[in-house]
Amino acid sequence: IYKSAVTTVVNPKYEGK
Amino acid sequence: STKSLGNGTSETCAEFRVKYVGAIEKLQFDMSRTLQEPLDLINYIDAAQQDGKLPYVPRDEEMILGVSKYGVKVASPDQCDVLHRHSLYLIVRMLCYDDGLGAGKNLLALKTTDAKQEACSIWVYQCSSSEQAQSICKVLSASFDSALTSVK
Repeated sequence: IYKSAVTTVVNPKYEGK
Repeated sequence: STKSLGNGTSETCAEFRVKYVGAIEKLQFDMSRTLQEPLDLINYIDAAQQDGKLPYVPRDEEMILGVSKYGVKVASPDQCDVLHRHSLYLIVRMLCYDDGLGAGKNLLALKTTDAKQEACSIWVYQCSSSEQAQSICKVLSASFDSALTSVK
């Protein structure tokens, strides 16, 4: 299924996890 | 429909009407490590829908998703029963994207972990529009920022 724009909000506490 | 309750006592700073699609709970840690990139998470949700682990269509009943500095709370419209309570410090990331079914609906995927960060869960909700989904992301991002600044 084609996915358009994706918005992500990451909790700084888990950056890179 | 951002309605902030100014009476100070209420924990909720913004409420949104969403529908609950489903959840995949207690994914083992090594599995959760493969779901770091947004596209990996989206593909995982797609696959779960195709495998029948997650429905394509959410339940009809609208829920109230509240975002505050405490985290995300999902309750019934009359707010009498709380379906989910995701505390802010256990929310790893939130993702919103078009569900691709052509009706402009957006899916909201919330990845949470447990206190010992051994397992993670994926909670999927459906928003009525991308604007609503963006607003939810903005409020959650603000909650993370305020939690961060209050720690320092």
